[in-house]
Amino acid sequence: LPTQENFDVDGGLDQDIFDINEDLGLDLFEGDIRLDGAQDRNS
Amino acid sequence: IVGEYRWPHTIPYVLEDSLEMNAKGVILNAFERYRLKSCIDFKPWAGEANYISVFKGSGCWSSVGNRHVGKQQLSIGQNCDRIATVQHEFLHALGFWHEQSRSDRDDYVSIMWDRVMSGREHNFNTYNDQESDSLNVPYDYTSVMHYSKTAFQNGTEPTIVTRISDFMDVIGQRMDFSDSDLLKLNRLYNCTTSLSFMDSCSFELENVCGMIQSSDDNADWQWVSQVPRGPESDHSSMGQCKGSGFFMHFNSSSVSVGATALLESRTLYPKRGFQCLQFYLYNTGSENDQLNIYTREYPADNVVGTLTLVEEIKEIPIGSWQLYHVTLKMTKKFRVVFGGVRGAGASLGGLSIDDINLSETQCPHHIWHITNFTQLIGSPSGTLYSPPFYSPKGYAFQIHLNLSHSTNAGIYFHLISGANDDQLQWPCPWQQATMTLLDQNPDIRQRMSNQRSVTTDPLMTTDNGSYLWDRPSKVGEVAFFPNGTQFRRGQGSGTSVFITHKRLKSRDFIKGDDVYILLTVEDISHLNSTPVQPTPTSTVKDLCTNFTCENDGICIVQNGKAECRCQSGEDWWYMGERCEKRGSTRDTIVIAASSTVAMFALMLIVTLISVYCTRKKYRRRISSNTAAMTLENQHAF
Repeated sequence: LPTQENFDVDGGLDQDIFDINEDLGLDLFEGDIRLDGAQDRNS
Repeated sequence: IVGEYRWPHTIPYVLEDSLEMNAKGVILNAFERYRLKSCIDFKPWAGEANYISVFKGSGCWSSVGNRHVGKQQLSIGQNCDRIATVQHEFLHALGFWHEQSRSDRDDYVSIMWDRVMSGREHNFNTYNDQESDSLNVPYDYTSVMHYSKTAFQNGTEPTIVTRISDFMDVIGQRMDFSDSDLLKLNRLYNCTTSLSFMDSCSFELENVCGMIQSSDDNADWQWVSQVPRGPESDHSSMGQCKGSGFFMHFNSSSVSVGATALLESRTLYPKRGFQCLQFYLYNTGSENDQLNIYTREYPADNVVGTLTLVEEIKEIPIGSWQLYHVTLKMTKKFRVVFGGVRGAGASLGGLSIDDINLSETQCPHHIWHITNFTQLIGSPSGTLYSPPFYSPKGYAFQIHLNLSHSTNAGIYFHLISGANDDQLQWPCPWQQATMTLLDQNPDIRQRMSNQRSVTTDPLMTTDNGSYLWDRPSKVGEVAFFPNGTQFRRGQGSGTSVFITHKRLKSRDFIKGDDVYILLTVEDISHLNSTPVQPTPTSTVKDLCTNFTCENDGICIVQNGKAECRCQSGEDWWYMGERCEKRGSTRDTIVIAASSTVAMFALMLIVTLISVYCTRKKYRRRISSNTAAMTLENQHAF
């Protein structure tokens, strides 16, 4: 870690759940929902 | 979600080893919020058919509802270790969709489709009321399940615009359950109680929450809305509401030194064996006036009860409401007793109490009380350091609150040099610091406190090669307390986006221009060890070492041969030499049904063929007889 007065666990970014998942390239349903087979077809 | 997707009220879970240590502690803290505000509880998995497996996957995600698949995964990946994120993902698992996907959302928000990232429009679907049921609760802009205004935006303009503009910066809160979240959750699961809530009292009703005046004292507590020498108003509403705003007052100026006034709670029935009593106290009497906290315990055969002094609260600051916590360890029916005592010295007023909350939770270890707060927000002087505190393990620490930024408040945990450092382990191993900005709502169940945690990882190093959590006197900077005493402060760890100033000014975070930061530093090293595996005997070790069982199968040695014992549940099982195949009662039924149908079809075909052949044979015989008959007749003519 850079030697500085404070280590920022968020890297200075106020990321919501969906931002974190988007940055990871996850295209989950509504950003953070994992559908099983049946739901996937419905959706 | 409509349908039978509920879990039992106590949900079996597994915290997989892949989880980060901080995440494990945060998840357990999130469970405590469910236990306080709903009837949902959690227990380590003990073989139940369905359970939630929390692991460190990529990102933060969950399924919606109990999918009845046995092991149901929920991912708390990197950067997901925030308590409200965990609450959000578990609400999905409990059966919640996102708030803005309700069938009636267009009455309350507008989706700006041209500002949505292309290909992400499906994230703004709505469900018809056959798939999603809002349980007769109005649309909730404050839900922890609501997207923020920036969700899936392709630029800088908001993708969601609330029809009531005041809610634009409310949606997307990730602090805690909203009241409506809890209303839906408690309706969905038919909750009537909660595991850890016991009582909350703001003295607004004349029955004073069933509290009673004791007869073993010299004076009574009075139910008042203001006292000439202060406080001018109660703590619950701070005098904002005419006709309400009551509290209890012990007028010490009217009694002699040493006189007491006892106020006893109603009888309470503990479940967990540990409690945290929280209340606000205001002193306008003598600086030697004190408040004693007792418990009156009722063992089975004792109707009078045994009075035990738990804590003496002395040196109560004059002229302002102060928050106090008292830890109790009651296991039998009991009352809490507030004992006001007149101290030596002049008194022109007395003691006042308000906003009592009792819950079977752990009290915070320390309270950082910040006064004259509002002026510090966004100000260059808004860089605050707390007084020094000691963790239960003896580590000295300090909190840094940075309000000087224009939009966000930052908060950091620092280890500092302390009296016990020679006896402590360095680098500091697995102490989880939890920092909570208290929402001072009178009722603990309605508080949406903002909380973040960091954990001291003893192996974490900075780029100059030193350990981040090493002894502050070795790696820290020189610093000074306000009284000029020099000490060493280690590098801080926390977040620059703890809370926005807008949210900080909302709700009851600031009350009477006072703010409270609750602090807990807990040793979570016990969460580090994977469950101790039975030490393998030599044969098991040799034969099973190179024999892998899939799908969590367990390798055993049977008759000198390595074999797999497969996992199974209520209606599913794994099979095969390596547990590679999955079976379920549903599959069996399908197989049985299809083989019955196949058998029936085969029988039908055989029957049809045999009928056809028989008829053909019969017809042939008839026609040959007829021919013979004709020949005979010819001769006959």
